[in-house]
Amino acid sequence: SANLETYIVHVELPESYTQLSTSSISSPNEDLDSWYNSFLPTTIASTNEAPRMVYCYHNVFKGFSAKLSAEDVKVMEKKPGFLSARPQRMLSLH
Amino acid sequence: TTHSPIFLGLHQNSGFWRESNYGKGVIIGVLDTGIEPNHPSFSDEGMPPPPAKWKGKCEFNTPVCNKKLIGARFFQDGNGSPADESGHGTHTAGTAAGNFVMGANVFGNANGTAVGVAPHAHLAIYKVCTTGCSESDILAAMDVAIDDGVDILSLSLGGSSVPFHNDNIALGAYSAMEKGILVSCSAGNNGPFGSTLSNDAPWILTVGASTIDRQIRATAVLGNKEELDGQSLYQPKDFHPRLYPLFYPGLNQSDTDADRYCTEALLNITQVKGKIVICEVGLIPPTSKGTNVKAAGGVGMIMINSEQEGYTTRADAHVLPATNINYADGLKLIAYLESTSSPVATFSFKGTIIGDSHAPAVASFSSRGPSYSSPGILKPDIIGPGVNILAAYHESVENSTNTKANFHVLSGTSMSCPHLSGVAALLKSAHPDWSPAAIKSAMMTTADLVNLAQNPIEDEKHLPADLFTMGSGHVNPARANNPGLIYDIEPKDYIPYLCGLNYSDREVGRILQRKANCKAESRISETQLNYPSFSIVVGSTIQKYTRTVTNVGDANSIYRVKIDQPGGVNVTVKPRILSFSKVNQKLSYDITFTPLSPYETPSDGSLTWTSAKYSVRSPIAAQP
Repeated sequence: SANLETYIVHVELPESYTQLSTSSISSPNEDLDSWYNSFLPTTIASTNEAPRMVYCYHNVFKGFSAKLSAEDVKVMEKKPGFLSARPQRMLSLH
Repeated sequence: TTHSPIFLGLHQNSGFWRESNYGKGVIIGVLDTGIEPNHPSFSDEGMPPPPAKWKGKCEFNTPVCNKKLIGARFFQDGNGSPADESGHGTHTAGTAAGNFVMGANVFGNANGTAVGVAPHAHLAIYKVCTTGCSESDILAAMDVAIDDGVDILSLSLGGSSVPFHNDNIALGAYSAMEKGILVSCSAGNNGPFGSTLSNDAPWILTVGASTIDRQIRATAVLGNKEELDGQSLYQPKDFHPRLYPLFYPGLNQSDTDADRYCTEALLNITQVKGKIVICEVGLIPPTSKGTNVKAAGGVGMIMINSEQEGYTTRADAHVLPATNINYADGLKLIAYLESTSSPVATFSFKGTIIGDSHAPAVASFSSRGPSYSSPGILKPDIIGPGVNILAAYHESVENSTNTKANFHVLSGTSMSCPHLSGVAALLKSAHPDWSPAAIKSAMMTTADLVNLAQNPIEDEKHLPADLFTMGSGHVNPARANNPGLIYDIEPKDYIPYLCGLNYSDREVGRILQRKANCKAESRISETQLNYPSFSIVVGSTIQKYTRTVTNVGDANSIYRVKIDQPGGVNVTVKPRILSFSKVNQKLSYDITFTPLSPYETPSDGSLTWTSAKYSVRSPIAAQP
């Protein structure tokens, strides 16, 4: 976990976004979140690893922020729909 | 704030404040350090309930939200609460939309009725900063603020200028703008140097900082009877104005180790004891310098500006008798030190003085254009009050424990941004159908160009401010309410602009949140965007642009063009007369820039459409 940084990840919706829905009762945002989660490394429940997802974004752009290592990002880059990932910047008050 | 509304021409029970119902029905989302909810600035006296569209939350553990403070959220780095631990967010929220609080002051200075610019607007607080402001939290806040139903977003924070597809505030602001939300942001505090702006996307209102006509005057009186006017918030009544010896650690300019900035190294200098110490601005905060001087046994401090700060002086809450004098007076002080073997001085504290005829003057720290990411858009857009602003604070700077009505005086483009957010709220309340671009245009084309002495607005050197320093000028809320014409921009208009920046389809798509195909889109130069100001790079070729204005004034109105040409550039406009017959009618004109000779020096000009009732001005910044 010491190697993890918060990355801002941009993704691109699949051609047919409606096919994302796996359940007729899920909301569009739930579908989106579920799809975002598919980019994250599979966590092993028994290790008590902290959740990787920080935020799923619905309005500002298609993407999410997550705790990732550089290796995680390399794996993620190969997934369809991936656009970019970079460590978040800290901005300052003016 | 206790003086800036009046300085902006906002008066209770009359004029634009009354016409705009003090911002009634408008929701301002403030992304900052959180809020002190129990401060009287956030009382809901006289407030209506929030609009039905409001979907936000109040995440305090106790029921402190009300009809003024309608929402308060925190995020990953928010320490588990929307509570403000630094005061910055309480200050900016109070400035934008604080309710009336009588008898506000700090150490008795800047006394008056504190009130925000839009006192009947609602506040939704999004805590995104503690020690810094993480992008993931800022994005999360903008994401939920859009869903919550805010009308204005106020961000007194930012980073450096980067391409818009990599600028997360620009991305969030674009989505907000598409939903009709105006995003007002600080221009940054990296002035007076050029190309230092943050938040410079054309769909953002980029706000620089200027002075108000109030000084908290603390005068340094030298042994030769010369008086140097400066400012300090702390003006102890029991100060005995006898002459004290002066000590300047930086007098020997060749000694680079000298502690001219009065850092902690001062504690080891024995000559400080019993003296008034001269410190230079820089390296550490002004109040820390005072703390060091006091700890080293000094009796007072004169803080002198560098050439960079010029005439921009600060009224700080020092811990000892002190003053901050301007650069020119600092030179006089040093000349006096060098003229005598036993220099002495004292202080004369004169309190709050209204009537500085240089105001508004652009603050030294206010970041300057041209925009790094899009030099064809003139930025900053506008300036507003941002120097020595009194507003709500989370704790007492006087160590008082018997009141919740704590206030503090702060400076920065953080302070000017919420002033403009408040003005935008007033305009939104008065004109609910105006788009974010229309509100921006109204503020920009009606901005003031002269100071109280009726001279051109000055910069920190008391020289006329150029357009990359002050943008369109100083906001004039009442004039913005009735601009006559507006330069509107619809979200789709930004697509050819973004393609014209030579962004890839993927980069444009990231901003638009859908696939973009710049080959299929028209591609325009930056200057062709229907912006209310012009920034042109003059080469050897003729440049021609089209602008479209919408009549929001009288139905039947005739406007004639008046051109103030930038030096070395011939400007022609066709047609020279625009005749409107109905409200909301749109008419277009062409503007052509022809270089007269090899163009080498930046210069400023303007284009103004005038009718019997209105004057609609667009500044023109020309650079080689």
